[in-house]
Amino acid sequence: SSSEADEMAAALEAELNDFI
Amino acid sequence: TPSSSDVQLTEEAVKRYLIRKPMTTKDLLKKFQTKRTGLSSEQTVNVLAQILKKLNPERKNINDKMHFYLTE
Repeated sequence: SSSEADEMAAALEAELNDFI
Repeated sequence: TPSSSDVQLTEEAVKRYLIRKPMTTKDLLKKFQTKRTGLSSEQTVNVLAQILKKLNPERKNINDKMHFYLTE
């Protein structure tokens, strides 16, 4: 579902936070 | 017939996509959907994060969204 995709994108961005 | 592993989440695959065009995290996640890679959501996020940290792609904002890209 698109909400699962949104959650995954948010989790991925959180993982990359220090790097971004 | 759906296969559990017709797509593989690898550094090479991510690199190919990012050389072709800038992509958001969501664009990348669409390319490596769990139903196509056989990975869990958590594995997908973790593996993709590791690959992106390693590739250290360029970033730019397009339509207010952060996109990653690589040059050859």
